[in-house]
Amino acid sequence: MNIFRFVGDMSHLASFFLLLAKLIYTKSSTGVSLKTQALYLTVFVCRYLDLLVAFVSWYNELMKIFFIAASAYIVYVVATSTRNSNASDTYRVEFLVIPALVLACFVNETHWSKGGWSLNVMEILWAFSIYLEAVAVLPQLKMLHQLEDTTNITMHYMASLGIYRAFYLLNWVYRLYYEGYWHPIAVVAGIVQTLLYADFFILYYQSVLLRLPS
Amino acid sequence: AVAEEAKDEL
Repeated sequence: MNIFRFVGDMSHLASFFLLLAKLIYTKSSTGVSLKTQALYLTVFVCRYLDLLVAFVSWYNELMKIFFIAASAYIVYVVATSTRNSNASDTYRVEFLVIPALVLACFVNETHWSKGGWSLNVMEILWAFSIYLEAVAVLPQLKMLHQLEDTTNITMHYMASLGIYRAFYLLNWVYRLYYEGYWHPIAVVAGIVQTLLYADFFILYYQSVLLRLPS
Repeated sequence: AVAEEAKDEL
């Protein structure tokens, strides 16, 4: 594992702790999009089905289990939070889920001649999870743009997700150059996903960094 | 994995 991948993973891990800290210490899920969190849970469950059939490393196994468990817990907390009206969580997620599923059915890494039926369904779900992750942040972005008063911790949560994406891009450049490793589906979707965060970082700069005492 | 290379990323 190269340093870019590791920094990316740690930033991703940090994003979970930032969000959990926000939910637990402020006892409020205001400003957190339930839709985005439910999409992330869907992403992790669909992508990490390989936990059942393939072992890569303890690092991968534990991270995957943590990502599924933490996102399930976050969805539970936000969904049951009475203080959150969710009035501004208005993104139409069917416009994300359905195209991602259709695209995954046509553009995926299945090898029908080689794999069994269940393994190929897993490949379709893997591609679906990649496409869905690329756009899953959109409901949260829409909320951030609508809400005047977003807590800094929610913004730091988003920033750590953005850093995770950026370092994964560096990781892929590194792996392509030194290992010849390259999954076009993941790379193209990853570039799209990272570009979506560019919009967030402009907001982050304006609303968080410019407010810091100089 | 079915793919040419194992998916070892998260």
